[in-house]
Amino acid sequence: MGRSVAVVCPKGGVGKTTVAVNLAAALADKGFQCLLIGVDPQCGIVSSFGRGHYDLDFGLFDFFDSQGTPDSAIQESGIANLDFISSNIWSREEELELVNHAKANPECLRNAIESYKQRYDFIFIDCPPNLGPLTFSALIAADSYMVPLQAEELAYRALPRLFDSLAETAAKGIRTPEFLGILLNQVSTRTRLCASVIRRVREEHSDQVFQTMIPRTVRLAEVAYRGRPVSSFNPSGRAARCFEELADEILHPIIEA
Amino acid sequence: MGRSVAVVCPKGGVGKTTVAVNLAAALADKGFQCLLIGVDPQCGIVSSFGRGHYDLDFGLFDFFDSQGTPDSAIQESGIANLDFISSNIWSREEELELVNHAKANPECLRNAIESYKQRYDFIFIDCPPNLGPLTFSALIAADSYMVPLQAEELAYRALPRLFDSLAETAAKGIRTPEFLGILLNQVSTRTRLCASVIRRVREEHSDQVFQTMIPRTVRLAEVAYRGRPVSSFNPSGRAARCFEELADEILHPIIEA
Ligand SMILES: Nc1ncnc2c1ncn2[C@@H]1O[C@H](COP(=O)(O)OP(=O)(O)OP(=O)(O)O)[C@@H](O)[C@H]1O
Ligand SMILES: Nc1ncnc2c1ncn2[C@@H]1O[C@H](COP(=O)(O)OP(=O)(O)OP(=O)(O)O)[C@@H](O)[C@H]1O
Ligand SMILES: [Mg+2]
Ligand SMILES: [Mg+2]
Repeated sequence: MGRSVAVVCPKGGVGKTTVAVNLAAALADKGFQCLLIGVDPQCGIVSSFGRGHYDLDFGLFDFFDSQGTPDSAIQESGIANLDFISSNIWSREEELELVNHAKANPECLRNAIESYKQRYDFIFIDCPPNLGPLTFSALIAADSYMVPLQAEELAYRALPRLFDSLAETAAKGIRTPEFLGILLNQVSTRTRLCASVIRRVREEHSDQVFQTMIPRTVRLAEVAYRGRPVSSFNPSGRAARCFEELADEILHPIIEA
Repeated sequence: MGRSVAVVCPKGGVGKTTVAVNLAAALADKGFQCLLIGVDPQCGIVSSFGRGHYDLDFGLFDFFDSQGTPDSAIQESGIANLDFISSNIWSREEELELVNHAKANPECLRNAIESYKQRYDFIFIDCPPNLGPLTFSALIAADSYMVPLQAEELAYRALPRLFDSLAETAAKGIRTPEFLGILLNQVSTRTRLCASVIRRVREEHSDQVFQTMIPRTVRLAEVAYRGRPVSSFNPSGRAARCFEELADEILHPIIEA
């Protein structure tokens, strides 16, 4: 019975897509059936597997538009145990329409995900960098959520807005996902700014910050360039090992439960 | 008579806010009256000047909501010749409402900017990382636009969507802004990926890429941490000098015209 995790942060470029792709790949490498769902109009998931948005005949846009079944949107990633679905849109109008679909029918994604849970152990939902209808749709669809955070000032300042919005949603009696934690990403050990952000995040969120921190490494920037997760082209490198540790951290509470 | 420039890129974290703030500061240092308008719900402009969103009694949200005059939203930045206006929103509902205001009344920003042109030489509009109604509002309000681009694969793949959307808008007879150019940002000279992206961008966009490239430097990440542009705390450093050169590149066509 699958678990769905929304990968969310209203700040741009913190690493939502990079984390979703490589964490899903690390769990797939351990034998879990994983599905990645890209609800970001930017289609970052598609690029991360070396495909063009035009390669997808069927995607999120179509099934939000009630065409076809949720299954028709599933694509093989080329990595064992790992599939994906992406928003297959291009123009500004399509982006507007996708957002309107999500606004009009926020339950649509949740219903599809309930059906996917029969066949996948983990479902990761890659969100856009805002708190709009697509992100909201993902948050009400997911069992839990995690927040990648670039260890820099502007990303750190984005956090309160996310947590306040979730608290507000919960106060209205809407079920909100369980918080798995903040994942510090693009960590560079040599700068004081980075150390300052990490210290403040750990102080303010103590046990809700993953132990694993993902370093800034060009290997992760290369994922979209090579069209494969880092565990596929550099399995013994530091980045791949970090995502393996992160996968264990995700699995740990499940094993102990 | 002022010129307005939209700073736009549908990819998150490429440096829109960092470029808008530091370029406006570099022009302000040269004696030009500059105004920064943050239409991103994330309020990155506010954080970059060391303020909290709650410090602003009046912002974009209010004048989109037709309260007060465009002038009531103007804040002093603390830097000579440099003022700013920010979206003063917080919750998810306010974000939704701001976007709806922009959708219902896309001309609102343009009319306000026309009035600002009487007192400012340059007006920079910092856009959110998407092609939604707020970005659209900025693009139809601006005389010109520039595209900061992180020299990495996912950012590079975001470009065609932006240009296609603008071409589509122009084809409908809607006036679109003049393209000033792509600004390569977060350039690290030592990685092949970076060099590959730069090469492809220069090949595909030749004379529409700024000569100046902004390096990845912790000084720029510190702007939001210190709450001041880099020219204010490190005027002789490389980052400040790059923005000075960029300001000259912006001024050059104007001088020659
Ligand atoms: N740990 C890392 N080391 C090096 N580069 C990274 C790392 N994490 C992410 N990147 C790179 O930083 C850029 C931003 O990452 P990514 O696109 O995954 O962030 P995002 O939060 O999904 O962005 P958006 O808000 O646009 O959806 C990408 O070019 C990516 O390759
Ligand atoms: N040249 C640079 N060198 C080092 N850090 C940089 C540089 N440019 C931007 N940054 C940092 O990278 C992060 C993203 O930059 P910024 O917030 O300006 O991008 P953005 O495009 O405005 O993001 P968003 O899409 O969320 O609006 C910030 O933490 C910023 O301080
Ligand atoms: Mg992304
Ligand atoms: Mg920004």
